[in-house]
Amino acid sequence: AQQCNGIYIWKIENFSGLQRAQEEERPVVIHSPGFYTGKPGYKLCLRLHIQLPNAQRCANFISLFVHTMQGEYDSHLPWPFQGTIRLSILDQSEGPERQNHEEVMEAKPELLAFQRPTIHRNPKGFGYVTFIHLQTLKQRTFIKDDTLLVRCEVQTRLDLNS
Amino acid sequence: FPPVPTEDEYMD
Repeated sequence: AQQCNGIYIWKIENFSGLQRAQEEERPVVIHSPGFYTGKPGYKLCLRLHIQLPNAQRCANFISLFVHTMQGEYDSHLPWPFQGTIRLSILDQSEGPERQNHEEVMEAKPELLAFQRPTIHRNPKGFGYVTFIHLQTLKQRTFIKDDTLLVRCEVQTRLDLNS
Repeated sequence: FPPVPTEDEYMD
């Protein structure tokens, strides 16, 4: 999936099916398709967990991570990846009081998660174990037509230099 | 307090 200025929207449909699996204590881990931060740009993907009700410290939380992937521009890009990543779960309500749930994180170039991937997807990701609690999802229209929208907005050091 | 991002390993 290509980008419009470094923003990617991941549509997660049949979200109630994932919640049912979690309630039945079945692990829920899904990955987004790979997407590029630009042309040229880094190839990334997202990983989402719905933590089980009996998980230590993070029970019933949605975890959200970013992984680097092998991309077609890798040999022309500076490594490690440096930049700012904003992760959001979008409030799908109409009206002015719409409020996304979001976190902004700075890439840490010393971490393996931001080194150039040597296999299809870097096994190391970076993000939040406790991104949002399932109860918080109910407080706004984060789920509409049984679909959750996760947005990833990437501002790479590359963009800043160019 | 806002959550702190961490590195997390996952392999299929």
